Amino acid sequence: RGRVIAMMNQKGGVGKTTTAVNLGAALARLGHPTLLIDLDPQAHLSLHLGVDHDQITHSMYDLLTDAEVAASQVVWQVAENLAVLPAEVNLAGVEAELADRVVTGAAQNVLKLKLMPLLNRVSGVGYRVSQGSEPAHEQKPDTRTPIPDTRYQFVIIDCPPSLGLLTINALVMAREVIVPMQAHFLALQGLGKLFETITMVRQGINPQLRVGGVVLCMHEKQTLLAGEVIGDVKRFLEEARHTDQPWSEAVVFDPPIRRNIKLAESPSFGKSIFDYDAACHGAQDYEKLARSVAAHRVGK
Amino acid sequence: RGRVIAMMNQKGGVGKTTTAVNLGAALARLGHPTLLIDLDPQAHLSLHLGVDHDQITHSMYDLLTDAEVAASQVVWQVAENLAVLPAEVNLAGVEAELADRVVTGAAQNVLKLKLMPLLNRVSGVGYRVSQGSEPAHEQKPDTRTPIPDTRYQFVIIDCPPSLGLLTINALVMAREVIVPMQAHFLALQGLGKLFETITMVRQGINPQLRVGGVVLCMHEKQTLLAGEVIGDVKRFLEEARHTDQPWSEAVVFDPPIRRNIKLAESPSFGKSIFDYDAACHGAQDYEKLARSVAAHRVGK
Ligand SMILES: Nc1ncnc2c1ncn2[C@@H]1O[C@H](COP(=O)(O)OP(=O)(O)OP(=O)(O)O)[C@@H](O)[C@H]1O
Ligand SMILES: Nc1ncnc2c1ncn2[C@@H]1O[C@H](COP(=O)(O)OP(=O)(O)OP(=O)(O)O)[C@@H](O)[C@H]1O
Ligand SMILES: [Mg+2]
Ligand SMILES: [Mg+2]
Repeated sequence: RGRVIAMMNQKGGVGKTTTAVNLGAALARLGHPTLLIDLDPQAHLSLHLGVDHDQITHSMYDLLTDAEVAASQVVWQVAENLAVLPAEVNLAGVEAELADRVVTGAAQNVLKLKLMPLLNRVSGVGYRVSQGSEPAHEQKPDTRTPIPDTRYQFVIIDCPPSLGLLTINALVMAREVIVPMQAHFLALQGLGKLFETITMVRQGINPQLRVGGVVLCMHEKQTLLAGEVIGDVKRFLEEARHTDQPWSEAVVFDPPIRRNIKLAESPSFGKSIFDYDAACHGAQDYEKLARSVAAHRVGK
Repeated sequence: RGRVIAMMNQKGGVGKTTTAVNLGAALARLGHPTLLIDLDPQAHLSLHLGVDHDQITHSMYDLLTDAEVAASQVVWQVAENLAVLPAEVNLAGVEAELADRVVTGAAQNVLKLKLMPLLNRVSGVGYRVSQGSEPAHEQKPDTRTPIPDTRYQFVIIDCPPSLGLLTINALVMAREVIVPMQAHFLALQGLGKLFETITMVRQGINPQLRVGGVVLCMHEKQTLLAGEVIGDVKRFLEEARHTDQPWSEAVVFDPPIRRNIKLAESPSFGKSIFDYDAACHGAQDYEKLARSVAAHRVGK
């Protein structure tokens, strides 16, 4: 069955969106039908893949707050094997909107309930985003075309930089968590808090939740500091092997994703790195990462 | 009178703490008595300057929630001309603690009320943090020594990556705002929201609040993308000249701070860049930035 991955780290600017987009695009290019869910009110993933804000009729906000809206009304096809459920800025209002359902657990479960039909089979009416070379906001989408029924092999949820209700929804729906991080001083501290949250969601609501692994983003040529941080993370994960911790099978994925300015440029053209510069280091690294992630299955 | 600067950007990982520490340390080395306030529950600024968590008796949480605690009980001397008001993880609880005073405006004003006595004159009992070469957590502070009365010429408040109550407290107390940012796609979008918040605080509570300028952090050799983003920011600020917008005198500070791994390494030794590697590019850039900031006065 398909893998459902929450791409999370409460720390800002560590590479969640860049990894969700480019790991997702790489998996799609390997032939795996892949769905990307933008769960961040900043809507960077949606912008990154050229989803035209003016053409959105229903977005993640509607999916989460309007019982009448189905995932098939929200989904966009952005490349072969690659679809997106886009977000808009109004997604920031979801917490207030669902506040009265938090204590019953209904607010934490909304994403999962709405996505389950989609994960089994979905057809949607979505835009095929044109792959011209102009910046995203200048591209015209093709006329609205139906998306064929698709069984997704990978679903990746891009989380906001927080441990609030949206991220919790991702953890309740996901079967595994991937954590992008930068190998800098204090990265390990943030990881502790993150793992604590995963443990709580697993105990409270989602017993099958596991940590798949850590992606080292914006990696600089191996400095003393990076080496120490990576060693600490690997040691921490090793010590959990054969325990019942949710990260007992988690790995530090190879390869690390090297810092590469092309990765920061491609979103301004509404493209994944593969449509922007398929030969650069950023593309090579994410392509190899996709193979590692596809091969590393956690849980049952 | 002294300058009170909020170092803010709701986006995570853009260089707020690195700039608060190293701009602060550079100003101190230029002879300006400088106070750094750690307003982030992550407490990265405090860790960066080697404040020993086990030796803290009163921190920012106590200052903001306990009417009996004065700033002089919280302050630490960390270098010549450089003092710190440290934070601990419990600072995350401040929002809940002050929730009932939000509607009256008392919760937004707590920092200012507590700091005003300090800004005029303060003496405290603080640790002089030893400047040995071992990592911060292995350093032993000297015996507790009194800090002489100090009139601070610069106060810099390091904000968390959010527009919540702690950041609002910084904006209510500050006279100017400095915004660290990375010249990447979508940086301008975040700036819009930030400026909107500044406008609201200025209209609602702090009419003297102004934007001093933007610091370009983690600057890569000028790429097409960075050039475009910087051009956009400069144009946006130019268009506000001679208006009554809070950013009408704001500049993009020179120089940009180049990406330099030394800046990421120095916190793990509990030191500013000047005590870690005073000759590296990171130190050179922050030293020049301090001169630009000191020379650029905004408001009356
Ligand atoms: N390997 C890399 N090399 C160069 N730049 C990168 C790399 N990875 C990410 N970036 C850039 O760094 C910035 C932050 O990355 P990204 O937006 O993916 O982080 P994030 O964790 O999703 O942030 P947020 O917490 O705001 O959602 C972006 O401008 C992105 O383009
Ligand atoms: N010029 C630079 N060159 C290299 N690394 C840098 C530079 N500036 C900052 N860093 C590193 O980038 C990371 C993020 O920087 P920093 O913590 O200052 O950002 P921040 O805005 O305070 O983050 P937060 O939102 O979490 O408070 C840190 O690991 C820091 O050491
Ligand atoms: Mg993101
Ligand atoms: Mg910080």
